[in-house]
Amino acid sequence: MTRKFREAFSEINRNFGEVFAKLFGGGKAELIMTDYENLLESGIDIMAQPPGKKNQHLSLLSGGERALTAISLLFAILRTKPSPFCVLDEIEASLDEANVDRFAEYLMDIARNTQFIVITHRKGTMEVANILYGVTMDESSVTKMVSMKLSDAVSKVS
Amino acid sequence: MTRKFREAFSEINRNFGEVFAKLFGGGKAELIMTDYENLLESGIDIMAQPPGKKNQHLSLLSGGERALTAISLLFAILRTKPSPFCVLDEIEASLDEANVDRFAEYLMDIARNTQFIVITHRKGTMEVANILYGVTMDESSVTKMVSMKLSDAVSKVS
Amino acid sequence: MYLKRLEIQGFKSLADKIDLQFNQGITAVVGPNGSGKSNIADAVRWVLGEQSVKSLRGARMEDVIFSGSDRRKPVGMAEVSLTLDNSSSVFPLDYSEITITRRVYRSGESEYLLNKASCRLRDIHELFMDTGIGREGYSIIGQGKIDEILSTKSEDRRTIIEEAA
Amino acid sequence: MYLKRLEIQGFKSLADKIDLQFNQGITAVVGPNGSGKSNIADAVRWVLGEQSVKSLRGARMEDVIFSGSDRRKPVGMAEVSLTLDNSSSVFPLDYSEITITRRVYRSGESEYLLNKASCRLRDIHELFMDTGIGREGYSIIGQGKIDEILSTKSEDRRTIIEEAA
Ligand SMILES: Nc1ncnc2c1ncn2[C@@H]1O[C@H](COP(=O)(O)OP(=O)(O)OP(=O)(O)O)[C@@H](O)[C@H]1O
Ligand SMILES: Nc1ncnc2c1ncn2[C@@H]1O[C@H](COP(=O)(O)OP(=O)(O)OP(=O)(O)O)[C@@H](O)[C@H]1O
Ligand SMILES: [Mg+2]
Ligand SMILES: [Mg+2]
Repeated sequence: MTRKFREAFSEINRNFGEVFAKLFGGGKAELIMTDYENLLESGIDIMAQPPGKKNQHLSLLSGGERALTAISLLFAILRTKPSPFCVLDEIEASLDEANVDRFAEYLMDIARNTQFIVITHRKGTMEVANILYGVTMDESSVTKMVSMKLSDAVSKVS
Repeated sequence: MTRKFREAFSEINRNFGEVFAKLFGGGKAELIMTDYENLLESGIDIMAQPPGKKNQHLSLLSGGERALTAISLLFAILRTKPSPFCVLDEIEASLDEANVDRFAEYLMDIARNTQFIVITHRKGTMEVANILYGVTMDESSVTKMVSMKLSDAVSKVS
Repeated sequence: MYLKRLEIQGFKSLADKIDLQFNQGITAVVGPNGSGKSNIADAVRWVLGEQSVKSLRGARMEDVIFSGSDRRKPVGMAEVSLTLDNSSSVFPLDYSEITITRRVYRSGESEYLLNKASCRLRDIHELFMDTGIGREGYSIIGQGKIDEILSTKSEDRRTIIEEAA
Repeated sequence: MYLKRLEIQGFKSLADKIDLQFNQGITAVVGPNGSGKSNIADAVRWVLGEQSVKSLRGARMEDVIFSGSDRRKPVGMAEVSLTLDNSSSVFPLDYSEITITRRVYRSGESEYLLNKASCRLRDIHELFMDTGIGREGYSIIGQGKIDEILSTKSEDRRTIIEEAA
């Protein structure tokens, strides 16, 4: 049990560092055991250092940096233990356009092993989708699906 | 004291309904005393009903509908008691483009009596600004200001 | 193993039947505020056996049934069916496809079906145990919830790693 | 009465002096993730007398001083000055402009100035009482905080109305 845990931990940790550096274009991040003497009960802390910046409390990161760090950890876990499918509801809302593009590019890579359904308002994310479903509310306040081309969807968000 | 409270309450309530209907293109919203028998201690609940929809728990509203409802209440309070200035940090992040445009239009109206400094990623909001300040991080991870034209700023977010 | 089809009727704002097909790639769902996108995510969460009304943004389980609008009367039942490919036999069942169905009526009465055969909620929970889908883990990240991955307590993060182990 | 000028140096990522002028219209602040926009909002909150490190996203008050980077050494002090127009005499002082300054050193020692004259934090709090600026009310809505207007308890909402009365 402890050995399985330690292997999962070290693999996710390695992935976390790699995905973070990929999404941030540099920098480092890792998971840290709060109590190395007691692996069976130790908690886990997160250290995240965007490129060029000093290692500081996670709370001092910007809204977009926090979101991208969380996304890095999510992707790291999915790389270690792929979920058959994953539904993401606007998780890239705080990212600027450059970060959305990096996120979308990495999503394509991870999507080889996990099926993604992403609810999004962002052009960069729409552009990497294989299928696009448009949702709208009709005059009776009932949801209906509408066929949607990428170009229409993109023009609605820019 | 109770009379002043009751007047402020009823004015904010009236504003809330008007701003909400303006931002949502219809619908109604109001503030409700939880205990009309005891105005000195009563709490206040929020009722919000987008156009065409039934009155439901606030929690069932969508992310964007909740944000727009909160913005309506904020603007209602500012109409009753204008703050000399107000700093808004990405409060329209969850709104779709159509709602951002309605928000920005209303912001222009309220800005006649309150000075606004808005941190934003959204084109609609940038378009109603009188001054645009660009912020960037230099190679030493230090913040510096850059002069920014509206057209440059807008192209970065679309 | 992947999600093939999602059929929703009477669930929240999806009063009229919605039938979504998925392939193994990335599917994007787009649309204006309040149109029903997150309600579709809620439908997936619900059919997988979600018991917490709070995770479904409601106050009571009845809140997931279409409650009507200016122009439409409420309906009496919500139903969601999820079809998964089982060609790699991830599920220990002799079918190449697994369809789970969940229904709830205004009375509070619920029904669960596995490939059209009546079953209990517990059977659905057990079906997904160890598949990495559903109630634990990260198969559904709700709106506004991505930050929670960072703000969970350090003990909760441990649980997440344990589940991945 | 309006905000005329904001001067920031050594505060969080604003290691080098930033001098922002404002007019009475709408000023938009734009830029990439992590560039320092919210730090500017934090600077306004801080110079108005914010005492809670949590509202400034820090763990200790020292966290607001530029702590260095790969290529820059940390600095020893953070300073923010806010200049407000007082031509309508909203502030009971004989100046057409009011400048408040706040400094903090690594030692934890703080200084406060009102039009360049040393004063106490309490004088700054009292200056803004009843002007609708600063610590209560809605003069600064932080990132991710707009939803809180709805999720405050119904008793807290009452306080908001009372302050507007
Ligand atoms: N039981 C119900 N009956 C009818 N309508 C409902 C019910 N439950 C929720 N709704 C409606 O569904 C709408 C919310 O839908 P949803 O959260 O899916 O929007 P969304 O497309 O995700 O929008 P956003 O982009 O703002 O996040 C609300 O307007 C709400 O009133
Ligand atoms: N004391 C400090 N010294 C140096 N850098 C700091 C300090 N405090 C915060 N920072 C840095 O400031 C950055 C955050 O800036 P800020 O929150 O203003 O970004 P932002 O422009 O609002 O971005 P976003 O669009 O993502 O919200 C972080 O990268 C953080 O490391
Ligand atoms: Mg949504
Ligand atoms: Mg920010």
